[in-house]
Order: sequence, then structure tokens, then C-alpha cells
Amino acid sequence: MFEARLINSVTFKKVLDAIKDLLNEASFDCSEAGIQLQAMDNSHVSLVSLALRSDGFDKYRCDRNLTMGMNLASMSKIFRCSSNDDTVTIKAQDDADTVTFMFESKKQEKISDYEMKLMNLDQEHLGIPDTDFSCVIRMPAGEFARIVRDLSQFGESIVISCTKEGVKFSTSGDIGSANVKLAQTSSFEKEEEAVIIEMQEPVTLTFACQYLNSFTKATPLANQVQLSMSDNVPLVVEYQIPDLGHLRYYLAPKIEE
Amino acid sequence: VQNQPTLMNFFKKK
Repeated sequence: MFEARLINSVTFKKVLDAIKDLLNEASFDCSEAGIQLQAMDNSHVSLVSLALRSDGFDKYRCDRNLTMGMNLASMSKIFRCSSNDDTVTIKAQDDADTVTFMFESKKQEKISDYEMKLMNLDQEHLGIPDTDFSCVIRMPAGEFARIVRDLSQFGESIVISCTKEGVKFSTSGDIGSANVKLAQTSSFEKEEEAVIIEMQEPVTLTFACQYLNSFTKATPLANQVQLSMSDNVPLVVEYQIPDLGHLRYYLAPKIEE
Repeated sequence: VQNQPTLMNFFKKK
């Protein structure tokens, strides 16, 4: 028996919005520790890694490890039927071929349930080694989304250069070029407004705008985003989901021919 | 010219 209850359906809606650009379907691996998902996009250039800890749920029970393959568009349809502040309970029997989502309104006057067929997905998992990154940048998630959106108008790729002084986002295309520099904040009123850089070595890497834009669909989940970079390894873009877990995206850098 | 490698150029399949 698997049962996970979350007080506000909106959190799950935001997670779905953050991954359905990149993934059509995905396997949710459920264990006593929580729910995990690791999946690459169709082109195998980026990877989504989601972890929701069991202690972040209002109620969580997982008697046996279970992998639920789900179509994310179907799941989105179901979650669109819930109000943001509905409590959601996800339930499945052991070895079941369906999963049930139950939504309860705050005053309990409306209870709805939706049963969805599970899929058998043959998903490849990648072993991702722990890396000491040369640069770790923390910045407001909204600012990162804004910069990626702005620069995407001018080119297909964004060059991210990080030094101790700050981080620079650059692009160029048919109409010209664009640069956005962010300095590390020396003082800030609110922690979520800070730009903080931890640098061992300066790094410059180039990434496709298309994927960076998809990652920023996670912006509503967190105030801050963390970018981790080292030469010749994939970028990690991480959003912490408050009190519940994290959503990480990996993106292979572009390489000079 | 820049080339877009896949993640398998960096990570091994489990």
C-alpha cells in the first residue's frame, strides 16, 4: 500500500508545471524515504531529478518500494481539476496498474477522486557522481528566469561566465549581442534577494537557451535558484522546494567543434 | 561551431 498526502495540491501542480516541458512521461520511484524521479528529456541533453522527502508530506506510507510510470499530461489534467488549497492524497495498491488522486476541499464539503492508468516505462537511469563544483551561484529564481528569457530573444545559446566578482550571462545572434552582469551582493535586506558566489576556479560554459528556459518553469517553487558549474561537466540548476525536497536539472554544456 | 553533446558523454548509465 502506498499513500502520500500533501496539504496543498498547488505544490504538486507547480512540480508538474516545472517538468512537463521536458518530459512526456516519467517513473515516480516511491520508497520509505520518499518519492524520487530521474528522467532525461527525449534528446538526452538534459535530465530532471526530483526528490520529495517522506517527512515533508502530511501523511506518508509506503509498505513496499513501488515504481509508478505516469503520463505527465494526464497527471496535469487531473491536477487542474483540483483547487490550489485542496489536500491531495496519492494512493496505490502494491502491484497496482492504476493510481488514485483524491482531492479534498479545505472545509471537506467536496471530495473528488481520479483514477489514472499507470504505464510501464523502460527508463534509463544515469549514475551522477558527487562533484565539487568550481563555481556555485545562488541568485533570485525570478532574476534567473528574467535573464534567460531576455537573452533568449537574441541567440540560441547563453554563455555563463563566473568569477569571484560576479556572474555574466552573454549571447549573440543575427541582430547583435547582449550581456547581463550580476555582482555578488555585499548587503541585502532579504535573503531571497541575494546573489552569492562560491568560487574555487573561474568557469565559462555555453548552454542552449531552450533548456534553460524549460528549467525556469520551476521558478514558482522557490525564491532562490542555485547554479553549479565546473569545466566540461553538466550544469546543475537546483530549486529547493520548501520543507519537501528539491528539483534539480542537469544540462550538458555545448562544446567547441 | 558548437556541438551539443548528450548527457551520456558525461554520465554513465546505471
